[in-house]
Amino acid sequence: LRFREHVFLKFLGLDKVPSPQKFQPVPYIMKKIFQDQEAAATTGVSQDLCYVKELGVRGNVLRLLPDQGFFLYSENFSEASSCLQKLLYFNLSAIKDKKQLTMAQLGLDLGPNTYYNLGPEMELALSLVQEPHVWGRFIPKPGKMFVLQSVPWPQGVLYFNLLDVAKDWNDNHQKNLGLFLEMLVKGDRDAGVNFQLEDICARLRRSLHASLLVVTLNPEQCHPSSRKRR
Amino acid sequence: AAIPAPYASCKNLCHRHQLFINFRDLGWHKWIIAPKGFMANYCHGDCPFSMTTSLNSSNYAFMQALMHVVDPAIPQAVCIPTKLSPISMLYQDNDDNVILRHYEDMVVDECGCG
Repeated sequence: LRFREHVFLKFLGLDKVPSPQKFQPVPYIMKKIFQDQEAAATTGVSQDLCYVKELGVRGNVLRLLPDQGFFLYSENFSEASSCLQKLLYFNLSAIKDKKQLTMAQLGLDLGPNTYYNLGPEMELALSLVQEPHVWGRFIPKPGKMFVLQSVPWPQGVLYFNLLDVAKDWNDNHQKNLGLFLEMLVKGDRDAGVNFQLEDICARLRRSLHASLLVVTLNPEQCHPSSRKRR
Repeated sequence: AAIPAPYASCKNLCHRHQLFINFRDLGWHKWIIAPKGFMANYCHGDCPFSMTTSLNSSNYAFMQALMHVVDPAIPQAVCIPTKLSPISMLYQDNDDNVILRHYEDMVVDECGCG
């Protein structure tokens, strides 16, 4: 029998069979949510599929969007206290407009959470990019800075709430020009530290992994009354 | 007078049959991260008049089975799912996004005449 695959794919909300080129890591939280739901379905416990209790938000589809940006290299590395500059970009086109965004969490994995190889205290700055990146111009014109925080080591993963930004991008895709991430060394630097810093920044560039966890609620599948009393 | 209900052997009566959908059989294991497949099951079997008075069948099925006995041109009641449950799927789409989605009513838990 010729399996009418496209009918079933449409039912799954897909327009064609995905053929991923690169396998993305599945974050712990998505695995946990999946396993909790499987356990509830197996034991017959009724569950509200329009509420993600592990995240405390309404929603019935979770998406982890990988960063599609790139590193920027400024010429005057030696003088500036800048250690790392990256344009972060997340493709929100998979989210069709009628779905409501209920969560958008940026995850910045700065590398292993260990006391080995501690580096100097850093400062992390996140800004919205206001203008499209012009090739040849090293740094995009950063707009509103909405995060500036010190990053003592060791770090692991840092999380930032981007719900308002993502809603803005989702309402108007032209606005989605990405984010400008910059990590600076706190305090002054002398020549001796310089050499180590190159290694630390190179290691940071290698280990940095950014992703955006987005939760959406499809009003057609999740009526307000569908939320069962718990 | 009691109408002699036609005798139907148990195995032909409406009940749930096991059906495991294996995503590898569909060639979907390359993009579905979890689960590997799921027990969808299906309902199949006869709904004679005697059945509609015993198992979890609707009143409508009772009347239709009664009318089928009186006038065989009226079709019998049919064997349908009466209790369903959802599944969750973790998969990767063509934009390298990892997606976790729930699908209601994918697993047949119970069957009855409706």
